[in-house]
Amino acid sequence: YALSGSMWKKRTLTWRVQSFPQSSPLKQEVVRTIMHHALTTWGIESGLTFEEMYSQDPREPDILIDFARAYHQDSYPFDGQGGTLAHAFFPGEHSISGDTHFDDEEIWTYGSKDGEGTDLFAVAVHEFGHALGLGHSSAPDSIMRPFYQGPVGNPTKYRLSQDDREGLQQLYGKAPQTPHDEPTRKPLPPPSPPPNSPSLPVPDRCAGNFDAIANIRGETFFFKGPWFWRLQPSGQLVSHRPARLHRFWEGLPAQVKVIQAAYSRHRDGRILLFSGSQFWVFQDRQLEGAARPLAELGLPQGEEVDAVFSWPLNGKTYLVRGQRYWRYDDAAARPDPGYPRDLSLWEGAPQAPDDVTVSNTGDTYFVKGTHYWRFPKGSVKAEPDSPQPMGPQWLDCPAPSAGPRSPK
Amino acid sequence: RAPEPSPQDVSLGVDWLTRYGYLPPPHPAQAQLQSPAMLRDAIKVMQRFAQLPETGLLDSLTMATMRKRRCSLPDVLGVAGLVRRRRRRR
Repeated sequence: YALSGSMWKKRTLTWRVQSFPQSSPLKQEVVRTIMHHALTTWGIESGLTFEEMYSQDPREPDILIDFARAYHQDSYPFDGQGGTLAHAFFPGEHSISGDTHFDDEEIWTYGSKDGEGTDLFAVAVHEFGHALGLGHSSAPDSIMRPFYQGPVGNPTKYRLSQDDREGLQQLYGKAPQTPHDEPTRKPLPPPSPPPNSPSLPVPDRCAGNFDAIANIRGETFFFKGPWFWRLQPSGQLVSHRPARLHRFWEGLPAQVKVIQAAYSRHRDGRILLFSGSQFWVFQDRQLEGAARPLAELGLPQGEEVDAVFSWPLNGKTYLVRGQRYWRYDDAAARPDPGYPRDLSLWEGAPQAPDDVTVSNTGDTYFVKGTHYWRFPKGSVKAEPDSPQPMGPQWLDCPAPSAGPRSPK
Repeated sequence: RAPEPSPQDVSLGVDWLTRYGYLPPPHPAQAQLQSPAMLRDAIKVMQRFAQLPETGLLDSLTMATMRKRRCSLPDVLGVAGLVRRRRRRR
């Protein structure tokens, strides 16, 4: 933990929510209750108490809470959705001391189980830590880590980590230990269920082993079962929650449960999805025509694919199965003769990759399990530092802990 | 060797490190440039704080971490006597 060097001299602090989120479905009552619980989290470990002030009260509260956007007349302008989420000012004598601002362009949520949006309670606990005098911590379980870690569970039951307690108690001492001193915790309404709750369990994006990965119009799609995630060129996932395959790809037959490969065709921008020994052609999100056999692309009857990608240097499409690959000339609309060939052309590539994709900068990525092998643009030799874990770089997953060596 | 970061990534990285306190803010009156060693050390401190491998390079993992959602406040609050960072003994 880290201490800012300032702290409140008094033990009862007042607070008020001055403005509420405009673009969040959370009602004002829920926002106030979440703030109450976030403050109580610090209170129960230190003996600090917090009193809500109402708008009619002319006094200025110690902790004034606002939902603001972009430049809002302090040194920390917000930056739209993503990026910076919130900030708070350390204790002091200035009028802004203790004030806490949340970026109103975030989608603030409560009780979301699927990682959608930004959990207001988790961020509020963090910011109130600053309002009480704590800086950022590097402890892995600390709420004062600077990066958003996702929801922290039920606000009525959440307790600080040891690191956070120690930092707080350095400033304000420990809470009195009697059975009757636990502050009253307001009940919270149950979170509203997300719309169209899935009946299927949602896969874990951090477990890797994707069925297919494709660069489609600059975005990287990660397919797993009947779900997929989208990674924008900015490096941000559209959502931690995957989208449903059949709701997005209109016309994809319901019996297609897994996409084994996917790629975007350069000559006309069509998107091809592969499953079994067939493929489907989409214009944007709409299916065009019926399923087609892989034999059209030069593969033997009944053969399936592990990976398909289009290589920008020659405009050809490569279809990989196991340790072999075929090549298709999209421009001439015919398979190239003399195939299949051995995948060893791609020096360092894994056998039977989950998929292969080409990035916006022209590098080729072979993906397998939780790792990728990168081939710089124009090269058929993997980078020496391959493979690398893809979760932290692409999917907002924690870095893997030191363990067995990564696959060769 | 790991691939060189793009100029855009270097710019983003330096801005990020300055914003969150790992590098001092630039001074328009000073002719002295920021040394590569200073940048490398700042990256290492950031990596240590974020529990990343301490390569001293703006590698892909470091850049991905810099793109994560976070609090606006700096991580390094300044040397001027106001920071007391304590580490628990193992």
